[in-house]
Amino acid sequence: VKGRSSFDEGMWEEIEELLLRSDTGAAVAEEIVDELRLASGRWGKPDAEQVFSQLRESIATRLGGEPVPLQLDGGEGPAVVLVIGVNGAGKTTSIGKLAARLSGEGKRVLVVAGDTYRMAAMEQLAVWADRADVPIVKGKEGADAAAVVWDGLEAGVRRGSDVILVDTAGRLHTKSGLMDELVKVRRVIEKRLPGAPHEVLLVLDGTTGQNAIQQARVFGESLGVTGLVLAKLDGTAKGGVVMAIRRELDVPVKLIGVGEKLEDLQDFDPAAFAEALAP
Amino acid sequence: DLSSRLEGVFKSLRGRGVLTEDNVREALREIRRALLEADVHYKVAKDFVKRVEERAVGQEVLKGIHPGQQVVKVVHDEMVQLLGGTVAEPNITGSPPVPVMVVGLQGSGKTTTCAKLANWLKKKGRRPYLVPADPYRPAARDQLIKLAQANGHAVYEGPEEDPVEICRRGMQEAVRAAADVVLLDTAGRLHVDDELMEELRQVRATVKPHEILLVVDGMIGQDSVNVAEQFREKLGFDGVVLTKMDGDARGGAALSIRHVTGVPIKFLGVGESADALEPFHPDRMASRILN
Ligand SMILES: Nc1nc2c(ncn2[C@@H]2O[C@H](COP(=O)(O)OP(=O)(O)OP(=O)(O)O)[C@@H](O)[C@H]2O)c(=O)[nH]1
Ligand SMILES: Nc1nc2c(ncn2[C@@H]2O[C@H](COP(=O)(O)OP(=O)(O)OP(=O)(O)O)[C@@H](O)[C@H]2O)c(=O)[nH]1
Ligand SMILES: [Mg+2]
Ligand SMILES: [Mg+2]
Repeated sequence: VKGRSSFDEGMWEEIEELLLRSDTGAAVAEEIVDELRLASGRWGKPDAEQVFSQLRESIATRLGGEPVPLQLDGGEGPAVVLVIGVNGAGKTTSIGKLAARLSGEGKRVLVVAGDTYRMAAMEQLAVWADRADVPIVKGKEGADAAAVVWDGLEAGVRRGSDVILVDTAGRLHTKSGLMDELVKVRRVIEKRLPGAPHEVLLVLDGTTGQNAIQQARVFGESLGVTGLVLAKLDGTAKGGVVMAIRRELDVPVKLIGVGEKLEDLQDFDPAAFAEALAP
Repeated sequence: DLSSRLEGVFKSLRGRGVLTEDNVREALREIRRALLEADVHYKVAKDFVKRVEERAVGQEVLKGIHPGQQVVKVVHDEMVQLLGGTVAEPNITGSPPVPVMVVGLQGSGKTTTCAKLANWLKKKGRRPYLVPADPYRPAARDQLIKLAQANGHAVYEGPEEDPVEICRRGMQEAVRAAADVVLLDTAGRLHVDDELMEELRQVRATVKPHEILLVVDGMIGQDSVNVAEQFREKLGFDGVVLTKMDGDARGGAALSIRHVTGVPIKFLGVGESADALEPFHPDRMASRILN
């Protein structure tokens, strides 16, 4: 589309396809193109650069314009971050990265191995805790997740932790029994520490399509999601579905995962995201 | 569902005449929208809708069936044909032990799928052997070893750190264990990571697999085509396993990948347990995508 001096009908279709292949979904793509057409009607003879600049602005605005920080003020006690999401999204790895970042900022961090179900889940988180140089609370394999989380919070309070990061087992939002288990984990957190959890982060795989909206809806309804982590944005997927999620549920993206190393975690910046989607 | 969405489009057309370009065009816009919502790649949706147009326009409106339903039948049949065709089983014939490589993006379900394939093979009277060739992900080898032990399968537990070496030694151990199929679990990687794609080519050259399975997350969106094209170009694969289909993702990736690479979907992952593997049914998949 770029490199053309004037704008014609074919270009609107190209912009729509750019958005579609970024996983914005048809509804958001149509809305944005309609909005751009309306705006360009007022410009007289727009060029591609002008339209793209407007496109980027529209994307960034739809995502809140500014980065949104994590709520890590636990008042008298530790701040608790509950990390949830479907299988394989990137929860455990994201917790490792976040632990390293917060620890690097001088915070006392504790990670809790709340995935007592999947093979070698606790071992996996233990390696990350070691890399981030933070303590970890684990239970026995097959133990009740809520019980391990309770123990973890107890330990965090005793140790004077500033932040407690709670890992949970991956689960599909369609499994009501597993969603009930997660609600129970949340209740245990609320009971042990009034005001907690201070953040409930839903981790989304950046390659996920429209199903991410349903994930956000269902996890949101049952748990109350305060922010999204969009992992695996270092691939070719653009993660445009977060616009549809913001539009419907008003949940902000707070963090993005851009690789498999400890340092590969970045704050979500709507302008940078817009730039990557529509360069 | 698609049927009811198309009923409005054909309100004036009941029981007379022919499906014309005009009334089909509006139906096709609805169909394209439905495919995009189901995560079918936008180019594949475009191609597919063209094929439907060619088949639907000029059809006589049948008595006793709503024109919308008639178009849906064309769509459904066209999709089943695109998804199905060849019999889709992995190639596990040849002098034992037959190597099968399992590859794909991070978190797609490879390690779990290896355990599922081992169970599937055992039920067929084969002797599977598992090789955990992912030295990168924390506790990846533990994960496969524990899965193997829980399901009574032999598994390679050597100390090597290089995936090519793990696979070479793993194949030797499989011979000693009198196994007849070897499942090589590889590390998740990006199709655009040239170094790691080269590593897969080295593994392939070392073990000479009879089958390479690309494991794809069933909720994947438009990226399905990038991933499939790059894996085909940089490595080559013989079958696809679409995982996490026990969720409510529509699975449009099945159509996209099949259409763009011609490679068949061979299995669906339908749960976390090692028995949650189903053979792929084109007609069921078509209904799911078009729901
Ligand atoms: N390239 C890339 N890979 C990532 C990123 N985040 C996580 N991964 C990889 O994705 C895979 C799955 O990550 P996990 O952290 O195990 O995901 P999970 O959500 O905890 O998975 P379950 O606990 O099994 O549900 C691993 O191979 C990670 O290294 C990222 O930002 N970029
Ligand atoms: N519900 C469901 N979960 C699945 C399915 N297949 C795998 N999983 C889960 O998805 C998550 C990731 O599975 P893994 O087998 O670790 O994925 P992987 O491709 O080996 O991941 P990497 O090695 O990090 O690339 C785990 O929580 C699995 O239990 C499936 O068909 N259905
Ligand atoms: Mg995990
Ligand atoms: Mg694995």
